[in-house]
Amino acid sequence: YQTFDGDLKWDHNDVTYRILNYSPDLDASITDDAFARAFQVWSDVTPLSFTRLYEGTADIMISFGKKNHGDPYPFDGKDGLLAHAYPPGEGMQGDAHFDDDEYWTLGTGPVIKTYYGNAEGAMCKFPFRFEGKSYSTCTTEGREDGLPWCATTADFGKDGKYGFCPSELLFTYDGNSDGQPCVFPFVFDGQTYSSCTTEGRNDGYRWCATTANFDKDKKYGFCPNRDTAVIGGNSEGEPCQFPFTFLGKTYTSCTSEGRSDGKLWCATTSSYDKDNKWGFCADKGYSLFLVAAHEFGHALGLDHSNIQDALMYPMYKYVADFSLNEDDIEGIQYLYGPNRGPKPTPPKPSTTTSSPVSTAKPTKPTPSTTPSVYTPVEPSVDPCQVDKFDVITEIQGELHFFKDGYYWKSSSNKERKGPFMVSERWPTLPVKLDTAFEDPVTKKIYFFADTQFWVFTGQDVLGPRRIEKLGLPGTLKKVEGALQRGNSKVLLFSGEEYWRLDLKTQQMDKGYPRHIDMTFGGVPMDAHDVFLYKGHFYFCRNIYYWRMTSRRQVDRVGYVYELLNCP
Amino acid sequence: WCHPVKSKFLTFPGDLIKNMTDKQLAEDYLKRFGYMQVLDKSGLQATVSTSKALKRLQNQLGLEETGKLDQPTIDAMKKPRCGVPDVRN
Repeated sequence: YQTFDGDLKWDHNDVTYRILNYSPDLDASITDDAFARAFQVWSDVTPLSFTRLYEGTADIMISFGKKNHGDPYPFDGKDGLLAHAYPPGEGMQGDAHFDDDEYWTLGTGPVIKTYYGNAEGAMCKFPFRFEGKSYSTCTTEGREDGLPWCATTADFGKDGKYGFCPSELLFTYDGNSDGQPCVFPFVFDGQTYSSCTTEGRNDGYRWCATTANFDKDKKYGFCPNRDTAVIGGNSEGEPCQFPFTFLGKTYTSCTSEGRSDGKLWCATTSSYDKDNKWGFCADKGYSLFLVAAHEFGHALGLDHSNIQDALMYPMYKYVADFSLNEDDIEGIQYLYGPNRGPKPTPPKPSTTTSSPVSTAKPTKPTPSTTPSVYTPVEPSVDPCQVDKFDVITEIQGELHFFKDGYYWKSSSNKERKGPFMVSERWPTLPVKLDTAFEDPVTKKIYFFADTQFWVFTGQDVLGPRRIEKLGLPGTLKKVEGALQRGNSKVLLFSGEEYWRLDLKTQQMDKGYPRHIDMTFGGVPMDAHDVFLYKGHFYFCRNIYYWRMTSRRQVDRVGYVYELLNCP
Repeated sequence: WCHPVKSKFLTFPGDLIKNMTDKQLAEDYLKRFGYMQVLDKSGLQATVSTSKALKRLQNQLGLEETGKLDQPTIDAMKKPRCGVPDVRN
């Protein structure tokens, strides 16, 4: 490994990052998750922690751009340079830039997340069968509204599971229209447009107006790439037009004809011969997670390595089940030292060393069943000393206390149990959680972290999805508490307000948000945990809780550690 | 068997054909990623010979250090990669 001259590094461990814009290739929640996992690669082996900011200046400012993108090092179109980043320091130092002339995926081809429909945001399943035909891209077949859709299982006729594919007719991203879809035709600069355009911009991004007249309303958004969008060429982002003619022949799928490099391309109008409009077809693409993990290595102070299997090796290489190479770990720990906390990743079952000294008795549960017993790991944190838990909630009749990737269980007059690894029982959850609750009827468990949420049914998980999916405002930073009300409603708390979610429709009830003090007089307005336990409402602030009866009277103020049966 | 159709190769408008010769590609690559410049003893930047620069690149990429622009080296230069220089001056 190499570090930068003078061992440039951050002089603090709580590093902040901010995502300035998104690529049209991936759903924002997938980009968010890829970056979060890329940071976790480094926080798993160092004392570093990474907090996402949504405004202002963060240590690591992340952005996508093309060719000349605002610094002295232009990108070079498709392939070649994928991204770059600057070593730690002020201003542009520490920032990471990704070339948006690349096709960003998770390394194995199109990642098409669906919207609406009945598949709750699941990914498209290609190929899928519909009315006797096989489809390997989204289709508008079977619909009159021209909205591209896909099945999320291999056979739509059998399962009936479907969702809508990213398209400018469904939503836009960034811009100033809160995701509203395009309005076609729209007027811009006196011209009429019936599709997305790059006119008026010098960064090559496709955009549209979200009202009929941009000149008057100035409302716009960026167009997400459809799954059939071309990459590069002279029509970046435009969907392939099938069939199209080329050199007098008709093509109904991508072809490498006419090219000596064998790359697949298509025309974006019905006649290449007439219009010469074309682009490359979607390939496996580059894993945003892997490239980001590499670039964040630079942003933390690592230079390139000459170990071919190291993450910090300069060339891109797709790896399915990624783990850091010893060389990367030595390099980053040379700068920041090891992770003093407990090992974050549960030991792999095949390499279990059941030595008497092993602090953790790792017995990984068989993934197919939801084991009833989880193995406590070496207590590194005394829960009785914790002054602020990430989450407190009742699950299967026991209070669960979550903190930094661990949880403890406690119920009245029973011995406290734990700590347990969150990742062992609920894999894919981030370390930092904000709140959770159990659906009293379905027993599904909802977890919230930042602007995302996960729904677990046993160990099956749906998510992460954006909390906007539930009808919460896009400006909400996090959900801090949850109170189940009856069998199908749950109150979700954030700041000084709360909303009511209908669990059946998965949508917010009308007439919300409401102010906490209008309904729950006498409890702190800045409670960071709100939960229901044995019919009482608990509002926590640091080590204290306020308990309220169902008649909304505060009948007790106590210490959270009492609930943990601490001595 | 019919005679294979001779594929007709076109130049596509807007195609970033990097129609550089391998030699031009190598010179551009060695310069961009910091292999041509070195700091000499007195800290001044000096330009090294292409052969010496190639050897440094081959060492960095774990290739056989021939100092020649051989095929494995050309192939390595065409692979997608990070834009941060390998040799910092």
